[in-house]
Amino acid sequence: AKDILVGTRIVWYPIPISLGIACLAFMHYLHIRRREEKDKDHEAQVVALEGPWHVHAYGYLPLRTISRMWGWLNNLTVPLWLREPLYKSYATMFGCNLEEMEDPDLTHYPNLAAFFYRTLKPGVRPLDPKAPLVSPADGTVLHFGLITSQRKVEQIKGITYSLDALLGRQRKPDSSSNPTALAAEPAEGEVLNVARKTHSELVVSEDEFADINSINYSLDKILGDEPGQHTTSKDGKGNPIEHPHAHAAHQLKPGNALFFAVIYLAPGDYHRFHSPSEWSVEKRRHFSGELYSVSPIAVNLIRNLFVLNERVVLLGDWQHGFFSMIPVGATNVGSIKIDFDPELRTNLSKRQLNHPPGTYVEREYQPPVRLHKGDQMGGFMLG
Amino acid sequence: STVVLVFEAPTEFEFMLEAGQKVKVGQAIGKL
Repeated sequence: AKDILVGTRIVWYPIPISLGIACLAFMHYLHIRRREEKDKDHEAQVVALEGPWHVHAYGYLPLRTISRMWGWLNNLTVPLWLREPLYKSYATMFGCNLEEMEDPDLTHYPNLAAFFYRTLKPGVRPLDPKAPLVSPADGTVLHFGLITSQRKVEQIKGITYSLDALLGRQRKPDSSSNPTALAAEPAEGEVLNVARKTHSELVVSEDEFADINSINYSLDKILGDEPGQHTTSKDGKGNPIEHPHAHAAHQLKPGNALFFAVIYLAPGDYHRFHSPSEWSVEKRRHFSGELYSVSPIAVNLIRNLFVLNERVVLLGDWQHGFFSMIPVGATNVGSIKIDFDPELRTNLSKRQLNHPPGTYVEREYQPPVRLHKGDQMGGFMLG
Repeated sequence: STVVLVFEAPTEFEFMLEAGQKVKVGQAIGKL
C-alpha cells in the first residue's frame, strides 16, 4: 500500500467539455432548487395563521379531513322515509326557503348534499336590468369598499390583507419548476404555473402608484402579467397562448379605481353562484389552502382568512376593465364547482394535492368564457 | 362559503349595500 501511495504517478487528464457543462448545469439546477425551497418556506410564513391563541388551537384541527368526511357523510343516500323530516329539520334550523325550490318534493333529493345544492324555480331571482353589477349569490354582505393604493383589501375595519396574495401573481417559470407543476395536477389539463413569489417581491414601490383619485397603477403588477411571462402559458394541446389582455390592456383606465365586495353564504342559503355582470373569464387560479370557517365570527378573528383558505380566482374583464370573482371554500363547503371548468378539483386530500398551501395552479380559458348577467357559474357543495 | 368580487370601475361607482345586509342573486349591488 505504501508503494502504491508513494510510487504511483499521478496523471492529469482534461475533463471532457460535455462533462464540465453537465456538471455546471447540475450545480445550477441544485442552486435553483434551493432558492425555490427557500421561496416556498418564506411564502408559507407570509400566509401563516394569525390571531389569538384559540385561533392557533383551531388551526391545529384537521379541517380538510373533517371537510372531506363531512362531504362523504352527506353524500350517503338517505332512506326515503327519513328524507322529509331530515330536510325539513335542516331547513328550519338554517332558515331555508323551501317554497323557492324548483323541485318541492323533498323525497326526490337522495341526500343532504343534493338538497343543499338545490336549484330554484325560474323567476324567483329577478335580475335588476339597470344595475351594472348584481349580487352573484344569496347571502350576507360582510364588507365592501375601495381597494387602497397599497393594494390592501379590508377584511374587517382596520384589518387588511394583500390583494396580491388574494389573487396571486404570475412569475416566469423556470425550467426546473414548470415540469413539476405540469406533472403535479394532470387532471387540470393545462397547468401553467405555480406561484412562488416571496413577500418582498410582491411589494411594488410607491412611485408606481398615482393618487387614488386618479388611479393608473399597473394591473400587470398586481397580476404579475409582465411582458414575457405570457409566453409560458399553454393551451390544452401544449401550444403557447397569447394573452391580449396581459399587458397594456390591464392598465386601470384613467378615472377608474378598484373595488371589492364580500358576500357570505350561510348554511341555509342557496349555494350556487351566478355571473354578477357581463364579463369574460380569461383565467382561473386554483389556490390550495386551508378550509377555515368563513362565518362572520371567523372573519373577525382570523387575519388573512381569505388568503389562507382554498379558493378559485376567476380573472377577466368587463366593460370597465379588470374583473375578478373569487369563491372561497370553508370547512363545511370545501368543494367549489365551476360549471365551465369540469376539470377543476377542489378539497383534495394532502396526498392528492401537489402544490403547497398558498400557491396556485392556473388554467387559461382559450377562448375566454363569456358570461351574461345572471348566468349560473357554479356553486359550493358540502364537503 | 364566501364570494369575493374585485373589480375595476369608474370612481363614481357607488355601492348600494350596507354591511350585514342580506342580498339575493340578481339584486343590484352598485350603480354608476
